[in-house]
Amino acid sequence: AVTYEPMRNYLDLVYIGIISIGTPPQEFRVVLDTGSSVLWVPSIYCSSPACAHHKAFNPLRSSTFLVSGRPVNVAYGSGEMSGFLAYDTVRIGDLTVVAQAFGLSLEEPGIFMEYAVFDGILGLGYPNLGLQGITPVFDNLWLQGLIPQNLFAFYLSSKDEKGSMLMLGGVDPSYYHGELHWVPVSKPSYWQLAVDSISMNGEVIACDGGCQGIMDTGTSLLTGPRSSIVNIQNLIGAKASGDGEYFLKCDTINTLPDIVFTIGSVTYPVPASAYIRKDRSHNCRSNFEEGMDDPSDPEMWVLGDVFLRLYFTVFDRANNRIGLAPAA
Amino acid sequence: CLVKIPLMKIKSMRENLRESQVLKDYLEKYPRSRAHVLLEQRRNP
Repeated sequence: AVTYEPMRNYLDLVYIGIISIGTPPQEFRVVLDTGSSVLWVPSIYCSSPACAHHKAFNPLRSSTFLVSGRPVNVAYGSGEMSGFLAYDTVRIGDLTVVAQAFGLSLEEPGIFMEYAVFDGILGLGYPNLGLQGITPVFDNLWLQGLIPQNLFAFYLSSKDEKGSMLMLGGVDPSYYHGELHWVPVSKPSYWQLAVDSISMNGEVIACDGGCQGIMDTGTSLLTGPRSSIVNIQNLIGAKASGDGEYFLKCDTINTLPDIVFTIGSVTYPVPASAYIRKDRSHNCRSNFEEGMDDPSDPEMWVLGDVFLRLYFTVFDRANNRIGLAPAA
Repeated sequence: CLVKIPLMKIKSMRENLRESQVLKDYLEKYPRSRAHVLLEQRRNP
């Protein structure tokens, strides 16, 4: 049982939620990730140094634990985990999913996760993105009748440590302005949709003639094909550093124009204040990043947290569509 | 019946690596092509 998540890079992730597994519950901090479909956390049997830095699940302390023994390997853009499959009760908010399949890591090679603040990952992608024959957490929430609507939504706050929200089974309109614009999911695996174009000052600068985009809470930045990203970095005056990051002058935040994503004939501007990030040392970096080249789809963009902070997003499994509206 | 799960904004792994002055070493040792290599292995086992 191997799943590959070639576009995953958790280096810049900043949003986590708390779930618990087992009876009595054991708490974990997890990334709620629309770009993958597997739930996994470290186990007490994991011997990697990375596991020592995180909460580890102890099956011996759970009366509802069932082991499958099926091996699990998940490869990410920035590392991998290997372990085995198990079943137990998972609690997310007030909801309790019984007999939820999840991975328990035995090994987290390298220093992937060693510096991560989260313990594990909870995937919210389509089932076919995960392990064959395994029902992901969100599917079980629906199948076990725990939520009234087969959809979820993300509100990601840019300012506060608190305030960001995952909504399960419904949408609270106070988190967005105006109307939701719905776009069909073009390939139900990732939360993937068709992007019409990417433009600046009214001129198309990337995705000319259309491309595909993935709405991904598990990616922080805006990633795209190498040639397009290099073009955009040049247009905004960003210079490459030795470690793959692009720096620019901080005062350009006030002068650079919006970069506009057109999706379903609706424009979604991303201002310079969003596509440039300033760190605590007052260095400014571009939030555009080269994505993993996917030979099967060379024009693939990932619209990560940078985009999702600006636009409240509804992930509608019932109708295989994505709703977007300016975040409140 | 809507269930809201609060999310916390945390310091990123990149920031932690940078503050520990191991970011460059990390990126050299674990280039993002790692998953791509694994993907290729799956396609051409």
